[in-house]
Amino acid sequence: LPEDFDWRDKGAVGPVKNQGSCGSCWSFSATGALEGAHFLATGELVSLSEQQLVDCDHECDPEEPDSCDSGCNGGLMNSAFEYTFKAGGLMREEDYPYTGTDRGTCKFDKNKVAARVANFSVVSLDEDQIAANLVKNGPLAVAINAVFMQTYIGGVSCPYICSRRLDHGVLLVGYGSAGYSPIRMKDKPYWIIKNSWGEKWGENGFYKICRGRNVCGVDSMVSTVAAVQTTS
Amino acid sequence: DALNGDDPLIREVVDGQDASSSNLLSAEQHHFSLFKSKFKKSYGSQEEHDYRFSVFKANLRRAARHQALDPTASHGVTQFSDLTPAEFRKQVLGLRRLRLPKDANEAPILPTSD
Repeated sequence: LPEDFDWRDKGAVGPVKNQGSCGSCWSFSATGALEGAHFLATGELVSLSEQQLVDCDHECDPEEPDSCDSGCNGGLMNSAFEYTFKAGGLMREEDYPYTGTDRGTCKFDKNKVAARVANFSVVSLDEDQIAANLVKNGPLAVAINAVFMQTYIGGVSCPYICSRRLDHGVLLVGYGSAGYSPIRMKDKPYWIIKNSWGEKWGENGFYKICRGRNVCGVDSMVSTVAAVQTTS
Repeated sequence: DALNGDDPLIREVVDGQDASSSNLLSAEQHHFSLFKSKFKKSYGSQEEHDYRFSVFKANLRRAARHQALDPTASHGVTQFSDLTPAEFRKQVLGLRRLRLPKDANEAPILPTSD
């Protein structure tokens, strides 16, 4: 495993987006992972449509009937991959732009699919396996507890205490071996996370959280997705 | 100069303990007006404005607590500083479930040495 790794340096990460006042983080996490996988499969970085997931994806977990993906009321990245696999893929952002509301009808056009899911899976709660899947398969869809993110401005977040109750979906794009923290006077390895709250939040829209002890549950729900190798 | 805050080395830190002193309140009001102009916030009524100011003050104290609990990052005023924690969770997050579907496919174990 390389000491440091960042898919942003390799062109696999698109611009930071903004979900607005809508609980649709799950759709941004899912499109970010599929955009990266599509880049690895075709060499083409395409911005994919979260609004298609918000409007059209109501995939449920067979075990929990009331847990269907529900637009601005929440969803799950794995269910979004399941929907995308069944629907035949996602359209480009430009063909199905984001509105930040979920009152629209589904306007999916099968003839305008830009990226397809080949398969997706869950990575075990093991930081080396997470890093290896990141390096091998591209950016990963991860869940996290976002309580400290409401006031986060920058630096490597490493709270002494943080709930592991997951409430936010984001995209893991890389990791660093040492983010210097003057207060603790030592280096701290960290994950690099792309958020969906616009570029003015955090470090140009990104968040750094320390590795090593599943802080805020960041290692608990990690998914990797593979894209079909066809160009759109 | 240092007393009236011109000295760039002196950074005004809002202390959550003493909420009664007038200079603290004026500091909070100053932060709030900076917040409103930076994030282009406007409220429909004086009542809503006053309520959001009270939420903002509570979030200043939360940011101070977060800073104490998380010293390797910096915490402070963000575009969400006028939202209660419950509003923040409902409006800005959106993870529906707390665990993965049981039939989720497990990724194969990858080599991590060499």
